[in-house]
Amino acid sequence: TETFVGHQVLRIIPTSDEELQKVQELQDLEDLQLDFWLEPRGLGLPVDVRVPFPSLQPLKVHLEANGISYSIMIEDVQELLEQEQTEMLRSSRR
Amino acid sequence: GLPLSTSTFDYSSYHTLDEIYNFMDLLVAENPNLVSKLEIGRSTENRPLYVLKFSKGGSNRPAFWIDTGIHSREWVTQASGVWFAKKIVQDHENDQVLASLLDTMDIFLEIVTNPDGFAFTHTKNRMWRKTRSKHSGSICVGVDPNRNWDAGFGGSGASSNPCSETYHGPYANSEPEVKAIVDFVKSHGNIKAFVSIHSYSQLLLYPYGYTRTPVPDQKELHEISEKAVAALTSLYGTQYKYGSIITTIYQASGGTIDWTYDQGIKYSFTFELRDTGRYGFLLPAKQIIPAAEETWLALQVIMQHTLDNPY
Repeated sequence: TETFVGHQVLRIIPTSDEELQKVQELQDLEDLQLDFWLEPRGLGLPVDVRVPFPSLQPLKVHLEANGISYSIMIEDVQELLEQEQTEMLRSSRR
Repeated sequence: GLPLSTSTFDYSSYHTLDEIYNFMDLLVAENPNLVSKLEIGRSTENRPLYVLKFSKGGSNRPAFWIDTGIHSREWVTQASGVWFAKKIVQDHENDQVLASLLDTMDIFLEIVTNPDGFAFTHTKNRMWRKTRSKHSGSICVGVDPNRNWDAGFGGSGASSNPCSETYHGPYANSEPEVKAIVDFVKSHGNIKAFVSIHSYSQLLLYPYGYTRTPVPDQKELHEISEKAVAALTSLYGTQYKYGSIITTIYQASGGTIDWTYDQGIKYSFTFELRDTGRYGFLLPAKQIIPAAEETWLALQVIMQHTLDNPY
């Protein structure tokens, strides 16, 4: 089973055409193995992207270097998945 | 460990494919005069594709279609589908909208539209979205079943790269999960409303996604959406946007409801359930029932409109 330890989901809200363009370009960076939960849609609309742990640092540096602000939507994906599993187990025992 | 009755089933928890299939069997067994289970095909990995039929009798009545879980990681959608099934059974006599709808129409509900993907999310990779078909010449697996329909197939807003999450597949209807619905809709021939449920960006959308040309029924679909969203929001204050796919989210070709609309199913809609900005596909199980409840209110508006406006 694939684990997602240290993966974060970042929320980016592009506020200019330039930022939107930069965020769209991220989709082509296959090495980073980004998983776009919400794809770039337009100015002011959130882009949510799951970032594997090894790609976190380079991505954040890239965003900051381009002046693109972001927030952390999910701090640790695996932690949420474990909570989900625990709840399922609890429900099936019940 | 499987529940023996749909009354003891935990609707506020996520469930595996086996548990959901067991739930369907229980629901059919408990309500033989209302619910039946149809197998409309088999998935890539040979799992049955089940549709629940809610009917008070008659043959080839006009029908209202709902599907959930075509994107397997959107767990709140399959969970909502289970809740809808139970809700229909519980309310089919007392709820005015549902009772009148079932007096003249049938309801079809496909709870797990992509069972291979769903099983995969439970066993191997919680983040799996696509089907599980293999492609010669590529190590990547799966097709985005919401880009595989014969509506602007292969156009902008879908990827030709098998490794992409929006890979449209080698040809339209290549995925048996899609082909099964296509065959069913065509052979039925009398489906009047088609609602496909996704998560998570709080949207109610109507065609088109593959072209900027507005649908001929745009005004009516927009008005229904406005009413449906108002009903949805009235329960917990969840804010939805609504509009055509291409103007509200982005261009997406080969999508489900573009195909159904082009088949003549005027009342074609797609939902993106909650949530915005907190959990995404990992919506906590305690939100399943509120999500389903609010969505049900919107579905009822669409049901009522479909009933009041035969075509």
